[in-house]
Amino acid sequence: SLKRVTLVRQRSLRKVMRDHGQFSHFCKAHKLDMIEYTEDCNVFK
Amino acid sequence: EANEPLISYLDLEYFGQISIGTPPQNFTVVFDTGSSNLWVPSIYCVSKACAAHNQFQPVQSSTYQAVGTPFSIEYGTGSLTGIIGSDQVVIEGLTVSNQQFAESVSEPGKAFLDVSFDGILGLAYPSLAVDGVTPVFDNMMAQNLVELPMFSFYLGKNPESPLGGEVIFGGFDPSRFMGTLNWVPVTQQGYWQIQLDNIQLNGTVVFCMNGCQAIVDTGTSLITGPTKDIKKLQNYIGATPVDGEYAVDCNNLGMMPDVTFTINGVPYTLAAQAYTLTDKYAGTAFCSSGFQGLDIAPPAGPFWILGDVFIRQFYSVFDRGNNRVGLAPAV
Repeated sequence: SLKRVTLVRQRSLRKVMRDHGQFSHFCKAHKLDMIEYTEDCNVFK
Repeated sequence: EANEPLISYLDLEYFGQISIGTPPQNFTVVFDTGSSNLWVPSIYCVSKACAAHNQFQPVQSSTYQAVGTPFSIEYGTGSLTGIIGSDQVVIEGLTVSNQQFAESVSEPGKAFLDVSFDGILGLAYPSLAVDGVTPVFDNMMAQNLVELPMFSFYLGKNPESPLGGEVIFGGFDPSRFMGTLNWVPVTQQGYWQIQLDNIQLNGTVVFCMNGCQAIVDTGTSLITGPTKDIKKLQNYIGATPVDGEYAVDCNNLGMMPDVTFTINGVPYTLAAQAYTLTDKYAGTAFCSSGFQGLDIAPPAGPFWILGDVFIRQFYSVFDRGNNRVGLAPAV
């Protein structure tokens, strides 16, 4: 009676961007500061 | 006013399939215990992000009914807006009738352009639902589609494994965990919120000394906590800023401290291999911290978020019947 839903696991967007050397650009574009956790990090809400 | 969902879409890795309408239109979604709405892109969406994903076409569905309530979710990079409609939703053979869901007509920023999922299926409590829409699992319970009012998550540890993970509706699978489930009461019925007794590093209580709140959230990939605590924690584990994120030396994993979350008197210990994310970057191993600072403002916060980094190690059962979360070491 259990309904199983299979989940696939894929590379995260962060990893994909990192692969292409784009993650730091993305952070700058969105004013993300993963180090100092400024209020701009609200993107993760 | 509804609370914002907590979705760190940058790190999401686990996705499932659902279909909406008659005949079925397929969508890849995140099963997210940190929000309560179902949304997918609409065919009427004008954003580039929508064009890159499956889009729901209401006119192609004989079971669709318009509702028309405006819908909006705020993200840091913009807002997702749309309208509410109603149709049947099929999840692995379970047909949920008259499910209201949001059809997004505008999606934020460029980030959604590249994500692997089309939409989100929220599994938190109805109090979090934007527009007061009844969540999918509440309809499953009301329509007697599940034998028990609970669902459970297994998230695979090995990225190379063909089975990425599994959600079970209506119960749990003891073969996915070791020992017995430890049940933890839900302290607030919005998120799947629980009480943490304390957080230890190598057996010493360092954070959350007098207890604190946490949510168990499959829509958050890392473990988050108050920024002042996480900054110290990154320091304790030896994480240093590299190209905009906290990284650790992959050769040091064996020397890094265990991090233990004590919940309802039971220790849940994460070794360094569990709380670091190992990846290859420019041909070499790259290890990043699985912790991230995130301040959740009162009255909802502050709280810690036990995301996929935690759930990968501890099979998680979400019991709406008894308002509790069951945890046990995942196999």
